[in-house]
Amino acid sequence: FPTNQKMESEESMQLAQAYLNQFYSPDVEGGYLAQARNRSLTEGKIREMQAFFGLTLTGKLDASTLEIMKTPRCGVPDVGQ
Amino acid sequence: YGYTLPGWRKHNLTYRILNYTPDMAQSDVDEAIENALQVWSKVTPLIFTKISKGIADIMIAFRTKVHGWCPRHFDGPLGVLGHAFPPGLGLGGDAHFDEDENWTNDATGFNLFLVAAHEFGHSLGLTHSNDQTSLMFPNYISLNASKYPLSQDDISGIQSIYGGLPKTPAKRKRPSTPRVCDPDLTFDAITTFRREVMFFKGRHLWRIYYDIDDVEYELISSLWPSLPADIQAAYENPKDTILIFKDDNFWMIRGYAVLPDYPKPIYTIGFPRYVKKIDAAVCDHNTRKTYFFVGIWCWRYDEVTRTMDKGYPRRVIKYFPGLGLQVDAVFHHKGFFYFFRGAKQFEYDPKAKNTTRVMKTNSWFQCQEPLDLSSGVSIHKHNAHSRSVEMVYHKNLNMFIFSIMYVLKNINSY
Repeated sequence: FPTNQKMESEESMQLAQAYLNQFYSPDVEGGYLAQARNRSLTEGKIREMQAFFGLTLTGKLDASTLEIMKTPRCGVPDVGQ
Repeated sequence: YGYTLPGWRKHNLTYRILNYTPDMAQSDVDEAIENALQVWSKVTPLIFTKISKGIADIMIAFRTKVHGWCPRHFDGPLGVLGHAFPPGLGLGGDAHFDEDENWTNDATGFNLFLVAAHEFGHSLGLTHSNDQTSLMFPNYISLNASKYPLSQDDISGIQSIYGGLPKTPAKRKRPSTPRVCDPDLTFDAITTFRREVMFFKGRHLWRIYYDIDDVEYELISSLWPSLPADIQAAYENPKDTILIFKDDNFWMIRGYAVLPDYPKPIYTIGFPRYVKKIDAAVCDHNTRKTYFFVGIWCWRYDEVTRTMDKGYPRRVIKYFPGLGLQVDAVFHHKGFFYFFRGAKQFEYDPKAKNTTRVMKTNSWFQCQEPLDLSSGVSIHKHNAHSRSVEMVYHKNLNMFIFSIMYVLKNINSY
């Protein structure tokens, strides 16, 4: 069980990262030093996405946020230009 | 809605279909694209012309993954379906569809007409809307493609860039009077009101009574002069009050009096700002929970705590299986919900969570015989009770048939 759950959450995180890169263009940096900064950046972008869709602003990958991310959609970003 | 200005600086725009998806017949693709553009030309001064060579304002293509110089890539099946660029030169206005999706002209895969209509919204300068009922909401929602897909939010958005349709001198139309026995009759809103049910349509309402076999037809303004016409939702709450909704306002009525300080904005009930109108509402008096229907979504309100329940909105199609996507009107009677959508009525058992019967919308008016409640001047003016009209009609007809039978029988016996 624990192994599967870990894999599932890693998959969700990857999906979220791809989603945010596609629609919320976060400037995610590589390397260990940038990890903490990236985490808060990701949380901020998730909040932005949750606000747009009228979800509760948690900054976390909860079930309703993931559901929206998995729904097929238009490829035009919601924010930015 | 959101938009980028200035949009196209001309109203005559060209489009070109660069290639076709093998998922559909070419003629179906042509039709889907043409219809998708017409969605926008119906509410703006824009005119679209198809060309088959050269550079068009809107270049349409089916592509996969990384494609050409396009800065946005596709991702294989599901995920991203399409993208389009705001008005401008080069890629501006162009619309691309992910060839890795299953494109269809019905609801089995992704409906090309609906996705194209959304993408052309971008091609014309609209950005995504956070109104869940709008076509410009970014997530794909399978709507009835034969119906006009724009919400008021989409129309307001596109008209804020290009203005409305050019005005043409039109003949003055008489407001048509709805006929209660019309098989295609739809209702704006329905509510119970003590011992009766009120069916709202335009400026009028029909009233039926639980214990009297009777129907009344009258102007809404004759009951409540301060209420507008074309109301959109209504329900009776457990405190002997009815709430009437139009756009983002609601009125409270007790007895025959509209309470002071109304209308109030629907946000005071707990709706977020992006909700602009309510399609239907009903209170389950057993659970004291009220359901609000907004497009394809359903919200639940607790009449005891006077707050919106958490975990909502939910999809109508999932929460009330068997009903379809949207609801025109609904009321609660003897433990059942009666949902109205188009010319159909669904009797729904909230305990068993299933649809128990499907009926015509006018089943409450006993329309087996030709009966036009709204056409008679006397009915309109004096609230005459049509049931008695119908009874006389039946009696005369029965007597006539009986007389013929009697004469024929006598002839035969001789």
